[in-house]
Amino acid sequence: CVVILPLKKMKTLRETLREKNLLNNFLEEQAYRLSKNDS
Amino acid sequence: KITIHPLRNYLDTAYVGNITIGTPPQEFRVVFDTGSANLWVPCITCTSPACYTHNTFNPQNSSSFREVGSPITIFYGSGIIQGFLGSDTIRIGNLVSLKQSFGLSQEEYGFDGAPFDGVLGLAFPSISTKGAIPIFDNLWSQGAFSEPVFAFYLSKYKPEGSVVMFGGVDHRYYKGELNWIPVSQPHHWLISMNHISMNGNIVACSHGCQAFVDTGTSLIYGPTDLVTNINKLMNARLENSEYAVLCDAVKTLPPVIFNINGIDYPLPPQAYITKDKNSCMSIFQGGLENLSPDNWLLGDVFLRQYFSVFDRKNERIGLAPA
Repeated sequence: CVVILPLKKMKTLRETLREKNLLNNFLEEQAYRLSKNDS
Repeated sequence: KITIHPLRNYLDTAYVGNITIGTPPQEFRVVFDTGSANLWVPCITCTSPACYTHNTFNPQNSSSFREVGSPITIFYGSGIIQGFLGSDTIRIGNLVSLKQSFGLSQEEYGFDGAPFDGVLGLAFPSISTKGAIPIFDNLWSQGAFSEPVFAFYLSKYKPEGSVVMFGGVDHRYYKGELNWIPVSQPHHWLISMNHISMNGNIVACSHGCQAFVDTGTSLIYGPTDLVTNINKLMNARLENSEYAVLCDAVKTLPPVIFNINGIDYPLPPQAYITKDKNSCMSIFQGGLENLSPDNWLLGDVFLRQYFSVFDRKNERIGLAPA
């Protein structure tokens, strides 16, 4: 009675941003947002 | 009611599966996430940019939908969703969960570009939003399983071939015996780790630490100073916020060995170094000290090597070579 569901490996957002040279901007923005959340 | 899941970082989420909600069914692509316990999908009334690029649920098109109404807010490591609770029939393959509560997001921040519509949490009900019984618990109480377990096989080489299984374990997906590890507390899928070593030397977690086994993220996270040390040991250098290594290093670097419950779980360099076009990156990421100085997060990179079984009844995780 094991139900098996297929999973698909997608391209991660990190990979997409890295390809577009946007990863650094994203991580900096995220760090800023998280520091605001922390405070 | 506010629920916080600081671990889930959708930036590295990779494995998704399809579920349907409602009558007639509306299809969604979700992450089967052992790091959280809520199920949510975007609502058709959501006006956030992320909702325009994802499938949205229309309650008016489902005859079995009931509005619960309670507002929900879920904080993730890099995003927030806000919305309300509803209830409907949810199908995962042949499994049917009746009157299943789930979140409908009306606002989403930080989910733009995510390769999934929503999240299906598989952690313990104690960390679920009040009034929202997790789907696994609902199916369990409806007698859907002979055994209250689920398991993941994550394919190493192909986009297809990975599976999540419910109600038992298909032994064709692993080699040898499953090693069982008790969970540290029945809230998260959290286990005790003895140490992390390379070349016979302990490089992190020297006095023991805790590790989240999280299918919702793909990399390995730990405290920044310890991760930096591991990256330095592999001669990685910081490039645009990531640790880059020479691609040839894959041939010479030793495995990173996670000792859990007295058993070594080696991660070979082919697994912990990812190749992207002409550059190679370490998958060890810092930043987890915000949560606790002693926590690690073992994501898909680890789980591709080790088939994982999550046993709710006995509150334990089974690992065996995939």
